[in-house]
Amino acid sequence: GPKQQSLFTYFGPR
Amino acid sequence: MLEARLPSAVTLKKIIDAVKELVQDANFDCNDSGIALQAMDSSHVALVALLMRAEGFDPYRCDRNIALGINFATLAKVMKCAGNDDNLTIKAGEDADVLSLMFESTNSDRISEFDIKLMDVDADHLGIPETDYSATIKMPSAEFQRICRDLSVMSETVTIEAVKDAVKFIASGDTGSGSITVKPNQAVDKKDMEVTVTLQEPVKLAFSLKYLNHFAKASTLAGSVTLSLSDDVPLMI
Repeated sequence: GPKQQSLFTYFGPR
Repeated sequence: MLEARLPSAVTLKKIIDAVKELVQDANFDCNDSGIALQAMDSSHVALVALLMRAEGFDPYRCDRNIALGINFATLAKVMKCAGNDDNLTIKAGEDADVLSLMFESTNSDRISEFDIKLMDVDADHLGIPETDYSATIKMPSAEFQRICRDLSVMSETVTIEAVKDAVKFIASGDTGSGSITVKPNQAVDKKDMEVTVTLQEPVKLAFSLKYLNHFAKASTLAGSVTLSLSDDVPLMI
């Protein structure tokens, strides 16, 4: 199945 | 210093049970408006965001902002020592190196006190923008938990497809496939049993069931769950 992407792919650090 | 009392320990027990398998160590960020947590799992795939508002405690006192670094496995073990109906008081002093927990039975004949050592936790806080989602699904949380569990027999992945009048959960694996379709039912007596699908445009996205099963552990906290989906944006539950 597809691998879940790291959240850093979508959201930058605050 | 922080001092906060919950009328029933079960609230924190449920929260910790829902979080402990995703998050090993994280900070409780305490200020005068409440206790917040933002933490990712170790692979940075899932984010837990939690806010316990000061109004939920009585009394609640936090003189200045403090970050309490918590090991959730330890806190989970300690919370198992609390009765569901016990009063719970948590305390941390200035420059504290422990979080103190006191459980008091309803007739005050049993008082348990535990101190948990605090840790230094490096927090990766994410900047998450406001998102208008293509599809928002509201359903009973127990139903969502059951769908995730049932489809896990077929695959490690679920595809969630939201169309105008239904949401379909599809799992396909080496030994076969399965799907569960849930339809809106707005004419129900109990608000928690309501199913609604709010759609800007149809979406079809795949997710790891491992993480959804972890998220579903929070179903003891609320009767209903909302799933928000858009292409190229993480699922928000």
